[in-house]
Amino acid sequence: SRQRRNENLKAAPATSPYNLSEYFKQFVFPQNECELHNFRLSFSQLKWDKWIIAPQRYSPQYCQGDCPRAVGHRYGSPVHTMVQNLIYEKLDPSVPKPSCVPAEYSPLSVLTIEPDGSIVYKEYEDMIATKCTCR
Amino acid sequence: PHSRDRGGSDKASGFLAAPEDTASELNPVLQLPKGARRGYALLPPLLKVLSDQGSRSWDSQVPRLQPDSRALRYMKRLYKMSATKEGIPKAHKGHLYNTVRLLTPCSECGHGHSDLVKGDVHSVDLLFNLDRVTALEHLLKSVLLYSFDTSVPISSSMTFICHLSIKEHDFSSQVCPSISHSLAFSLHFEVSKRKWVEIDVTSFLQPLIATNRRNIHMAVNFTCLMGDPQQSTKLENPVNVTLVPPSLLLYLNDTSEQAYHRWNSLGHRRKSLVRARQRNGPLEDPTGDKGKRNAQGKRA
Repeated sequence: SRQRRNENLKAAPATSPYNLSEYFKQFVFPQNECELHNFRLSFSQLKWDKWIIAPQRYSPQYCQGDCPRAVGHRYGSPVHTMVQNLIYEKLDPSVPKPSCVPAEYSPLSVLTIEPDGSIVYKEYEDMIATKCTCR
Repeated sequence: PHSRDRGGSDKASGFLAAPEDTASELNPVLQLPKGARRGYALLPPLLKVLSDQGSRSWDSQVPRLQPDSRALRYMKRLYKMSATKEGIPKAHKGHLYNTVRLLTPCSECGHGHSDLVKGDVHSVDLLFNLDRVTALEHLLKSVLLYSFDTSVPISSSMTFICHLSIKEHDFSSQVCPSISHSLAFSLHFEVSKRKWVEIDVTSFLQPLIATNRRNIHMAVNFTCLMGDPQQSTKLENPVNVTLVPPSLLLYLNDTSEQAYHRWNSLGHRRKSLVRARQRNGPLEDPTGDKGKRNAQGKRA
């Protein structure tokens, strides 16, 4: 596609800035692009700090933003995402657009008190989002 | 997970909630099929309360015994050694466990603190309840955790020669002889008031846990001679060492899906590095630098 763009560029007559920006609009990425956002929660807010000893606060993070049409290259999305985007745009708008969701996570170590008063340290998988994708 | 047929534009009928369970609207867990509800019971407390989405504050509904303060101090120290400030498990080499349980002996056995002075024998009857250990938590190592508190801070270093013998209390099974285990070790006190001593009893406990015992009942004899015979140190003012009944520490490998499996992340990191080289997208750093966990495939 880079080759085709270069050819188009050569063929295109000297255009005023207005047409150029129009031309490049097809490649622009949404302002509100799909990305990782910070969110810090403390277990006392959930009233769980009586039995969760550590950590007292933790940042699960979350993914939010729009998914552009050309998702493959930028978000590591599977081909299906582009197909679903095509279905949404061309065939059936009731089929949802691809969503901005976590793609990779980090684990979290948690120290808790059990009902019988024993104490348990456990490492939980997938507790912190570290990367987003569109799918 | 259930799938819905969306052929063409007409919508198939949606998934109907089970009519007979009107209570299920109140409690999301009751909407789960029977098998999943049994799985729900196995979930660790944190995931139980997450799947309830806090609809019932789990902690207020479940009566809770307060843990022993010494045990709590020990586990907080273990947490600091095992996780970063943000709570992410540190990448320890050879750290195969992803769960550590500290059990304090149950109180009905009626033993309090006792002083161990100059070669006293400290024998105690311990009953540990293993109900909280799930079927997917496999024992890697077990330790009797003793905490020695000296009545006064020790001015100089001091050595104890100790001997510990454990015998299982199980009158029900006459057939197999009760398991016993004994070992000798020396205990060296530096200038400190408190000392943790971890005595490995894995070989003693492994056969008991393997038979899925829910209660471990053991008699523990603990003898310590103060002063080191070789150096024949004479103690002007003998120090009282308070010996509290030990806690039982279980290092476990939880193979459930929700638990973090360190060895999986090694494999995953190798795959993402390969994928990164192929695609080399702007978001994917080719060096695979993911903060702390950047052990290239080679080191692993």
